[in-house]
Amino acid sequence: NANAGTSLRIDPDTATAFSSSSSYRFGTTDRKDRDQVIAGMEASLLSLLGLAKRPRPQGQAYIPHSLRELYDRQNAIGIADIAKPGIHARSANTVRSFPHIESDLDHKFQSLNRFRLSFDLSKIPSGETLQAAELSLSRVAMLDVEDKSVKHKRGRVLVYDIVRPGVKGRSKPILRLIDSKVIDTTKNATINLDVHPAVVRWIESHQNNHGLLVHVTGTVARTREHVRLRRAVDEHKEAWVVSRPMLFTYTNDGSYEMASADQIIDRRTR
Amino acid sequence: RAALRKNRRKDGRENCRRHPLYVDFADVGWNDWIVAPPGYDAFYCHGDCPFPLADHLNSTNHAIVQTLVYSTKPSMVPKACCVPTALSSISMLYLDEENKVVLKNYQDMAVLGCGCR
Repeated sequence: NANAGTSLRIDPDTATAFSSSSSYRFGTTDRKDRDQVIAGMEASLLSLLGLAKRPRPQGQAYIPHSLRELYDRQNAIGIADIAKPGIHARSANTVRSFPHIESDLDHKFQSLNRFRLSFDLSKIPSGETLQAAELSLSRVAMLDVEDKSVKHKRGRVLVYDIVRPGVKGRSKPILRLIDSKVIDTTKNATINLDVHPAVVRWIESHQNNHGLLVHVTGTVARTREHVRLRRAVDEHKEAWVVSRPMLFTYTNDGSYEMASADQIIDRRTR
Repeated sequence: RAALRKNRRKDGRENCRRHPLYVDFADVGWNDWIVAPPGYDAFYCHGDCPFPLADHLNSTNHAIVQTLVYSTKPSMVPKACCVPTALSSISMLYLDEENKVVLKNYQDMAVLGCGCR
């Protein structure tokens, strides 16, 4: 595109092939035609990448540290399947991240160790097959725990799928425990919980997505916020995006077939 | 330069090999939604498949036969083609319409090796 100040170097053979196949002549067509050709090429490339149109994100975005690490690992090994230790997502080739959607309902949860997390998964393309889903929660190490006994340091994180929300004074919520993990409150490592059953249910019916209820038990967790579930009143937005709860979905977009046993044998023979 | 000389034949034609092809996402204006990588090394295969086919040209039995027939009667069959014989995947980190971060792996995006087929 000479007008835009960029140069596209095309091999003479390629240019000839391109020229004859698309009946496009460089230098003779007007700008409108050229823009159409460029738009067509961009659409073809986006289609190749599995996108219907070019995304136009608004503003700055925070890249979760775990995704950045996974990206580096994937580039190093050079295979199309997501290879993340600890989850069974063998044929997944896409990871999507979903932050908690803040709403007025958040204020109803006053307790430090109990909070509802909500995620909007409606934008996951219908053609993608869910392979795994995990909830990532960051923690603050409680180094000044007075009682150093193991019993007091320990706690447990429980995640429930809210099958049906409760109505105050009328009915209790229906909760389904889907995962739990023991935590040491003196450590600050991020914990990942398997929430695959809940996400499967939400994808089947978006109306049944009432979120996840996270409950942290333990002596320390009852009095102080060890697992980061909500933004503190005085916490800056930029600090919060680093430690906020995040849901990751591992899906297969169906763009390629996994190597079958026959193909592997065939390849070995060859 | 030494590598190029080695690949070039006496008649000036170059043997089948991998050539660099870098797609810079900033050049195509995609750097606002693709977080990483800044571009990618796609590579391409180009060159001549001469008779006899050397081992490093990763040729198949069929390509050897085709080249043999071509060497005796060029009008009968075309030469074997210089094509990618091994491809690798690339990973991309990008932002979708709602600023959500997506990591996606794409199969067969970069050429690892070329050969005569």
